[in-house]
Amino acid sequence: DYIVVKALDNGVTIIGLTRGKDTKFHHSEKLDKGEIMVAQFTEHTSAIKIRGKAEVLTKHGAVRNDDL
Amino acid sequence: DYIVVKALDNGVTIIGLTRGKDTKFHHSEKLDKGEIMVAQFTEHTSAIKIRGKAEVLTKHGAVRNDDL
Amino acid sequence: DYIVVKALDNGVTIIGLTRGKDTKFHHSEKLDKGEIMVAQFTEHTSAIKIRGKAEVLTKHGAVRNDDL
Amino acid sequence: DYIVVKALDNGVTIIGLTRGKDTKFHHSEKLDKGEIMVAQFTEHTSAIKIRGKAEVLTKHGAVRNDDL
Amino acid sequence: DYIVVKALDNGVTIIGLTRGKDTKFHHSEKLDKGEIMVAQFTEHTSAIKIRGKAEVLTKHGAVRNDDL
Amino acid sequence: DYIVVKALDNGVTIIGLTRGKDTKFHHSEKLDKGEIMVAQFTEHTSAIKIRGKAEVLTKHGAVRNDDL
Amino acid sequence: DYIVVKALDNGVTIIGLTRGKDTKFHHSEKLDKGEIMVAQFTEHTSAIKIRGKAEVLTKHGAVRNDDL
Amino acid sequence: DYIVVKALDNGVTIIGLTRGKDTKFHHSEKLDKGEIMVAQFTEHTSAIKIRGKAEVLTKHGAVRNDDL
Amino acid sequence: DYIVVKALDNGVTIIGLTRGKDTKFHHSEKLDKGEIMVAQFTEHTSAIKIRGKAEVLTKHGAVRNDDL
Amino acid sequence: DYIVVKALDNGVTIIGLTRGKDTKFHHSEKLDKGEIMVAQFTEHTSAIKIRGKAEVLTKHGAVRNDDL
Amino acid sequence: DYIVVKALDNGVTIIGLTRGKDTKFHHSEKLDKGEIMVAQFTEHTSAIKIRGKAEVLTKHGAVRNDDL
Ligand SMILES: N[C@@H](Cc1c[nH]c2ccccc12)C(=O)O
Ligand SMILES: N[C@@H](Cc1c[nH]c2ccccc12)C(=O)O
Ligand SMILES: N[C@@H](Cc1c[nH]c2ccccc12)C(=O)O
Ligand SMILES: N[C@@H](Cc1c[nH]c2ccccc12)C(=O)O
Ligand SMILES: N[C@@H](Cc1c[nH]c2ccccc12)C(=O)O
Ligand SMILES: N[C@@H](Cc1c[nH]c2ccccc12)C(=O)O
Ligand SMILES: N[C@@H](Cc1c[nH]c2ccccc12)C(=O)O
Ligand SMILES: N[C@@H](Cc1c[nH]c2ccccc12)C(=O)O
Ligand SMILES: N[C@@H](Cc1c[nH]c2ccccc12)C(=O)O
Ligand SMILES: N[C@@H](Cc1c[nH]c2ccccc12)C(=O)O
Ligand SMILES: N[C@@H](Cc1c[nH]c2ccccc12)C(=O)O
Repeated sequence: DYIVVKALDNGVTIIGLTRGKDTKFHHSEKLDKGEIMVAQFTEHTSAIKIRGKAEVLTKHGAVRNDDL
Repeated sequence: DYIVVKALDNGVTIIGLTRGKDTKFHHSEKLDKGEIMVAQFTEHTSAIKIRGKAEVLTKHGAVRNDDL
Repeated sequence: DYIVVKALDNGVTIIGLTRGKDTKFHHSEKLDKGEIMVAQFTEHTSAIKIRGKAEVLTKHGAVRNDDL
Repeated sequence: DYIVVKALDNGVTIIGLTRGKDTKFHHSEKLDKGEIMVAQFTEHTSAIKIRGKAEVLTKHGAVRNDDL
Repeated sequence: DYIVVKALDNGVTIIGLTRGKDTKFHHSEKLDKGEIMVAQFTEHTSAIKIRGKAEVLTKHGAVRNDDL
Repeated sequence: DYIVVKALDNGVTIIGLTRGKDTKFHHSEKLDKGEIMVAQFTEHTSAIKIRGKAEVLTKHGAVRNDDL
Repeated sequence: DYIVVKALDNGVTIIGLTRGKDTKFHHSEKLDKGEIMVAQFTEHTSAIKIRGKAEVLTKHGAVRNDDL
Repeated sequence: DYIVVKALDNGVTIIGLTRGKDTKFHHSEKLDKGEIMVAQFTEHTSAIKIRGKAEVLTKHGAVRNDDL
Repeated sequence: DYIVVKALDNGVTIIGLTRGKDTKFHHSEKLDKGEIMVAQFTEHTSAIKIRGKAEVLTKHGAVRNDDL
Repeated sequence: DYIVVKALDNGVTIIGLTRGKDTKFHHSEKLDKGEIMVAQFTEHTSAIKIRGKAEVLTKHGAVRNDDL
Repeated sequence: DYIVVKALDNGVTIIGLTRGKDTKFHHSEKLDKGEIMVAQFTEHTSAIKIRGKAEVLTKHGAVRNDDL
């Protein structure tokens, strides 16, 4: 399982949240406008948070937040 | 298995409920308007509750609550 | 396997029934209008009962009870 | 595998039949009008019987008995 | 794997045939008009026979016998 | 894997052929008009033969022999 | 995996060829017009040959030879 | 996995090529016009060659060679 | 996994490349016009090269080279 | 699981991020205009970042960044 | 998993990149115009790079680079 994030603006961040009893931020990846990141769920990442203007493709469909 | 939550407003919370005999809140993640969270079901999370105005994408379809 | 419940009214309850020889209520989660719960079937939950006005999404389709 | 039962009337009953050599009723759950039950097949339940006016969603399609 | 049987008449019977070298009737469940039974194939049941007016839903489609 | 047989006439027979080096008839089930049989392939049954006027539903589609 | 053979004529034969280094005929089943046979691939059968006028349903589609 | 070969002419041959380091012909099955063969890939057969006018059904679609 | 090759001309060759650290030709099968070969990927074959005018059917679609 | 990257310009880079507790760049592959790279997720790569004008094909759909 | 490469020009190269901590070129296969190569991902190949004018078929769709 992976998701696809396309940065529609500079300064988009993709944050990995830890798997397990505790839920913390273990990594935050910065994207410039146009950069594309494809990130899996892993042994260490069981939730992913996206900040900034982006388009996100998932198995349940695509979602963008530049319309809000 | 994961769900996708797009916050349509500030102060949206995604709550993880514990797996096992007991059902408690183990983590609550706050989202600001536009933030997107993709969260799996895990060894520690067998139910997820969403409060506040959000759009939720799941394998059974999308659902929003800003129409109520 | 999980189901998605969107509360169309206050006081919606999602009840987990125990897996095994006996069938009892092990947890009951209250939802206010607009709250959304996504709940799996688990080692402890083999049936789920929903009371109150709600929309329920499942792999066999969606069903609402505010039409009765 | 699970089925979804929506009670169209008061007094709908969902009966679990035992898995194994013998076939007996091990549990009977009463539903009031509008209540929804989602029930799995399990180690103890290999057949389910529904009495009363209901809509039943299964992987083979939906069926109702309020037309008879 | 399961099948869904909706009784279109009183006195519909669903008969489980034994798995193994021998083929015998191990259980016969009577349905009244409108009752619905959802029955799995199991360790003890490898064939199911339906007598009386019924609609049967299977993974290969639905079939009724009230047209004969 | 199972097939569905709907008898279009009296005297329809469903014959189970043995799995293994030898191929013999191990069971023959008689159906009256309108009766429906759903039969799996099993440890003892690797081929099924149908005699008489019937409609047969399989994963490769439905076939009837009352048109010949 | 199985195939479905509907005899369009008398004297249709379904031949099982042996699995393994050698390829021989291990069984030949005669069908009369209208008879239907559903036959699996098995530990002993890795190829099936059909002689005579028949309609054959497979996972890759249906084929008939009464048009030649 | 299997393929379906329908002979459009007499003298069609279906050739099994050996699995392993070496690639040789281990069996050649002759088909007369109209005969149908359904052949699996097996422990001994990892490639199949067809000579003569035939229609071949596979999971990637059907192909005939009587148009060349 | 297999591919289907239909020779559109004489002298079409299907070449098996070795699986492992080294990549060499281990077998080359010649096809005359109209001949059809269905070839799996195997323990010894992890890439397949086709020379000459052919139609190739794969799970990603069909491709021909007689248009170049 | 793999993704497909087609470089729409010179100087496109595909960056592999390490699997595990830490997230670092382990490899960066440069593509010239028109070059195509198909890259899997692996034991060492759990996220992939793409810089420069490219079209990226994934199981959730295609995305390009030459429109920004 | 495999990809299909059809050379639209002479001198197309398909390059296999090593699986593991290091990423190097382990094999480069030259294709002449019209030649077709079907190549799997393997124990030794976790990324594939294509140089020159080609059409590439993958599970995420087809892509060509002769339009740039
Ligand atoms: N540490 C949590 C992270 C998480 C996953 N899904 C969630 C949903 C809600 C809250 C937290 C989470 C876990 O692995 O379970
Ligand atoms: N602790 C419960 C949480 C839960 C999952 N699904 C539910 C449905 C209803 C009530 C509680 C639950 C369990 O793991 O089973
Ligand atoms: N304790 C029961 C609960 C149950 C599941 N599905 C049912 C259907 C009908 C009645 C009870 C049930 C069991 O695990 O089997
Ligand atoms: N005890 C039976 C219950 C059953 C399942 N499917 C059936 C079909 C017909 C009759 C009985 C059944 C069994 O586990 O097999
Ligand atoms: N005892 C038989 C029952 C059966 C299953 N499928 C059949 C088809 C035909 C005749 C009998 C059967 C068996 O387990 O195999
Ligand atoms: N005894 C045979 C029965 C059989 C299955 N499929 C067949 C096809 C043709 C002839 C016989 C068969 C077997 O198990 O293999
Ligand atoms: N004995 C052969 C039978 C066979 C299966 N598929 C074939 C294709 C061609 C020729 C023979 C066969 C085998 O098991 O492999
Ligand atoms: N002996 C070869 C046969 C083969 C299968 N697929 C092929 C493709 C090309 C050439 C030969 C083959 C093998 O098992 O691998
Ligand atoms: N020996 C190589 C063959 C190969 C498969 N796919 C490839 C792609 C490119 C180059 C070579 C290959 C391997 O097994 O991995
Ligand atoms: N090292 C991280 C890389 C990663 C995968 N998915 C992510 C999502 C967000 C942040 C980092 C990641 C991991 O294996 O889990
Ligand atoms: N050696 C790397 C090759 C690789 C696969 N996918 C990639 C994506 C980006 C960069 C390198 C790679 C690995 O096996 O993981």
